[in-house]
Amino acid sequence: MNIFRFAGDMMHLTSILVLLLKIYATKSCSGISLKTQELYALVFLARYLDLFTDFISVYNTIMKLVFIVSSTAIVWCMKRDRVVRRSYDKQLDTFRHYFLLAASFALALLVNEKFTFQEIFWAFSIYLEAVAILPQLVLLQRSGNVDNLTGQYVFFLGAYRAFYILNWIYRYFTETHFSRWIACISGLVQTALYADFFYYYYISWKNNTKLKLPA
Amino acid sequence: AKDHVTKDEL
Repeated sequence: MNIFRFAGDMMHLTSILVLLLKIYATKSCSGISLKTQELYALVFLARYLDLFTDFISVYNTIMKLVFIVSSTAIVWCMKRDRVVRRSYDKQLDTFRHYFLLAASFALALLVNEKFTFQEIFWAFSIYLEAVAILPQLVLLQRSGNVDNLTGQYVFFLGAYRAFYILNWIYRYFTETHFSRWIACISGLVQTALYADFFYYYYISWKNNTKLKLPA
Repeated sequence: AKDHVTKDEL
């Protein structure tokens, strides 16, 4: 464990807490893409298949459980909670995310560390995570104004993978045979997708204006 | 040896 990875995990956890805060405090999920949340729930379920077979550390196990439980709770809440689901922007959240699922799985069958069930699902979760934010970014552009909590949610979610890239660079130079090129390349793509959001987020923060993404 | 590299990252 290094400071970059720990900071990344804490930013990831913060993004989920901010999202939970927004949904429970405002009893609203307006501006949140249910499709992105469904994809994230899948990412964690596909990635943490080794939850009960490989014990890494207490921290690792607890964080995996937190991510699985929180992501499924958010999906359940946006679909089932009578008050929250009324504010879901169904007509704006129209990204065809099944393509992202199919493409990620196809790529995982072709490019993986080993052609085994667990490795294919791990690679699938890595590729899917890189593109899972797309429905959310499209929804933000369509809905124009972005409320503070939603903006902070996306910001922390983007920042977490940026810190993971620093973690991979650090591990590359400090550990002998460290090769995580699937996660690294995918992480670069994932962070690049946030580039324009980060730019407009920084502008809105600098000018202290409301965050607006150009349609 | 395990059939997969243990993934120690989240």
